[in-house]
Amino acid sequence: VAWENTPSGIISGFEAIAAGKTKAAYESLHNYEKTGMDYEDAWNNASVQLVNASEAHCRAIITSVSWQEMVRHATNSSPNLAPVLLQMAELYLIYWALEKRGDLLMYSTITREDIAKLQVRYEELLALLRPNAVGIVDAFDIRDEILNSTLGAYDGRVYERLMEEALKSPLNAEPVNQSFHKYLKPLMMK
Amino acid sequence: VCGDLVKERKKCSFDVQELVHLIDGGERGTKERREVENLVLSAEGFNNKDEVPEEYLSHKERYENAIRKACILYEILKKYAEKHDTMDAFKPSNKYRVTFGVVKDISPFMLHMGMFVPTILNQSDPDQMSEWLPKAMSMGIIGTYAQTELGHGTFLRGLETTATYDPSTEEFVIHSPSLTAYKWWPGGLAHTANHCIVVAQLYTKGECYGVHPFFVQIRDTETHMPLPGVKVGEIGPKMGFQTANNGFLGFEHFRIPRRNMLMKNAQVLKDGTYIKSKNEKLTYGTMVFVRVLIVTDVAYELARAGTIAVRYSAVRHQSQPKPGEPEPQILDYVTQQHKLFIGVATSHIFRVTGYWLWDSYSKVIKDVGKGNMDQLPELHAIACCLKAVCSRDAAARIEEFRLACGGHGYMASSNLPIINGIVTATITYEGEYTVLMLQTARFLVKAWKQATMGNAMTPTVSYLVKFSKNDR
Repeated sequence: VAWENTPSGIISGFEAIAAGKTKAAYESLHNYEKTGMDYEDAWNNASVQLVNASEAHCRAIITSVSWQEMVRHATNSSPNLAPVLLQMAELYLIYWALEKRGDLLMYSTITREDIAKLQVRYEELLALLRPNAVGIVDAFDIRDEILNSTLGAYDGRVYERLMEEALKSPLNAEPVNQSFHKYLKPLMMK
Repeated sequence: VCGDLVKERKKCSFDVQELVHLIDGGERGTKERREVENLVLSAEGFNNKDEVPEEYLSHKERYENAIRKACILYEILKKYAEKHDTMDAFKPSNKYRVTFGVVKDISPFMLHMGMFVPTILNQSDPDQMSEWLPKAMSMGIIGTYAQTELGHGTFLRGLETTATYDPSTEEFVIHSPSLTAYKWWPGGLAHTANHCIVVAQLYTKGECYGVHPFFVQIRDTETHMPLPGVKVGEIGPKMGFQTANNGFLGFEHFRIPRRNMLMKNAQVLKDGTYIKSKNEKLTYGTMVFVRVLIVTDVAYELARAGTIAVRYSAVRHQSQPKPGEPEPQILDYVTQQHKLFIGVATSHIFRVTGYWLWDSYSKVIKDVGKGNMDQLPELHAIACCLKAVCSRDAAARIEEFRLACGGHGYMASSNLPIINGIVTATITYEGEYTVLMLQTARFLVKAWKQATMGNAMTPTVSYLVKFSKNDR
């Protein structure tokens, strides 16, 4: 299958990886059996490949289902929001295509040039998402009480909150801790 | 509001409220969620500004505080839920995440609503359900789910706790034959629950019929003292989940009535005759249910951690790449964007995938109710690998968010360490990563064989057909 540097091309690529790894694990399992091993021992010997096949299968499902769902949401969204949803979905696909470039080179017809183009597109997507980054996380609409964070509150008073929280440490309730008189001072006096 | 965030919000090219509604599953969803949040977070007893932060409390105080808050929270949510369909509360989009605004870590009631109630719903017969469910829903009894033992977790057939039927008294005798047979881990088991679902090896007429669930009272409902023959306590501090009240539980020839075996599927008659379940896979329903919910749970934790890290990255300025110019926001560094945006995108991806999985689960369970089990193996396989991969990816992304916040991300007050602890635990509980992947692999191996034979395939593995042509 000719490689396409598109979301559906990447999804096909993940399916190719999953099929390739499943086939390899299946064959490995049966090759071990052919040596006279019973099925359980063959399974144990092939288990690293079997786990890899499952992971690849899962990535094929996540990429295909999520792309389909994000496109559906984008179709029903305003012209301002739709591209942002698609940018996030595409970023996810390309991130994993780049992470799994070795597998894609093994099991699909992707080339080094295609990978270089994906890298460029990935950097473009980061730049496209940059102006909306705060808006996107604001849209999670998580109240400060639920975030429970000095760094993430809506008002961005990061340093003030860090100091306010630090001052709540019970050690700050008194200027000198009793351990000074009990342990430090005797040590210093020796 | 910090000037950097004001500028960032002005730059945004879309209507934030539109995306809020999309995430909540519609405007109505947002309205309801906010209603619950306002109700809970304005209640007395929570978020007292003079309160000592949870991190400074002792282990015991922290638990007691979590129980106090969880009880107030339950009362508020109960009143609210009375106006709504009970089952709606289980839908991933409707789960009230507001709990985190009350208890920073995990609620000791987590397993009550998360496992105890769903098991009663899925595995008890109509008479049992009508007796136990109202009590559980009203917190007349508090329960948990005791399956894992000190010596065995994943390998269910290896569980040692026994439930031996005595036809002379029409009772089961629950017994822990060794130290390794002690139940170990269930949340809320230590000092919170007075009942639990105990998974034990069923013996009747001298035969062992494998593991089955039993409804067991472990503490007196008046005094809360452990009942005679029950040894129960807490397992101690962990990497995270400090307020989950994880416990141990052992039995010494402890007797329960015959009707306390959950009998929707398999049954034991008065004379001890065992009636086999029509389909043994049905008993895995609760585990699948919880795995389905974990996918949307980790999506939400990614949203929390992502919000923290992105806002901080807009506020924080660092270095001077161009001499004479002000320090840029760290959000402008592409390496920072690389750390952050994939995590934020992953939250959306896991949420929509989790909802798709929930819809698939609901459809399959409906079919199972009509006696059609055809889709059950596929659902089990996909729920296993999605739970495993999503929890592990989420933990990696959250660690990346923490790293993106530099030293301040290591502060407990950033909340990233607690979120990290919560998500890391999901990789292990309700099915450990590798074990679940191998479960999916069993399905895949069978599927590949079918594909090479040119047989019709179920939807999630249909793609294998085109790649198996050469093997046909």
